[in-house]
Amino acid sequence: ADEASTHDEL
Amino acid sequence: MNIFRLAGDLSHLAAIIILLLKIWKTRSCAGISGKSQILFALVFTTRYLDLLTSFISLYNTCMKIIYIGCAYATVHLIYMKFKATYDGNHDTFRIEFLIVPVGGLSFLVNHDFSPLEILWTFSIYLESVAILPQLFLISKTGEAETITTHYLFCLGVYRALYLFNWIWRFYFEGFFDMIAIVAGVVQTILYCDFFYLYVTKGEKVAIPS
Repeated sequence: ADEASTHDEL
Repeated sequence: MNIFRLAGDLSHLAAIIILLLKIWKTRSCAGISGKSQILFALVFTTRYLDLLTSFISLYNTCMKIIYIGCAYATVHLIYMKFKATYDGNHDTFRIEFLIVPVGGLSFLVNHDFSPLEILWTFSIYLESVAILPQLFLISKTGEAETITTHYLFCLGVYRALYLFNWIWRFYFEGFFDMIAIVAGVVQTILYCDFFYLYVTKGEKVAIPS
């Protein structure tokens, strides 16, 4: 789930 | 970053600037739902708290600051500076009926039960319905100024472009975020009725109430 938690989109 | 996401961000930025300039130049917020603008300010505030905790890129940081700044400036113009032109009689959508369910859902369905993540989830769900007061207002007044329809068109196109961005990222990066995708589909669907009128009616858009 960590990739979903780093939200790189606006 | 891919072309769909960049185009989406620029369309979103265009919408925000169009609205701010429209209110500032005409010195009037007639036909604009202050409630939707409050919801958008809330969306940006809860989504961009990570400005304080993580740095992703200069582009990311600049855009977040611009979005938040413009959102609060727009709310200020509507409820303070040009308060006299605010159409309170038609802007009557009960936004608590949006905030409470969205708040509850963000506690139930999220990627991670941490404060920042729940606030991010809340902002994603809220953004998908934040335009409802504005569409409701237009359906009550029966028409929208041309510039307002351009604002709504850019705002609707931005999330539709993000859908293509997510298809691109799934195909090339294997990345996908189900919460953002589902909310983005709902958000774009809400604009479909308006898109149809915008394209067919050209200038004056009258959403049948």
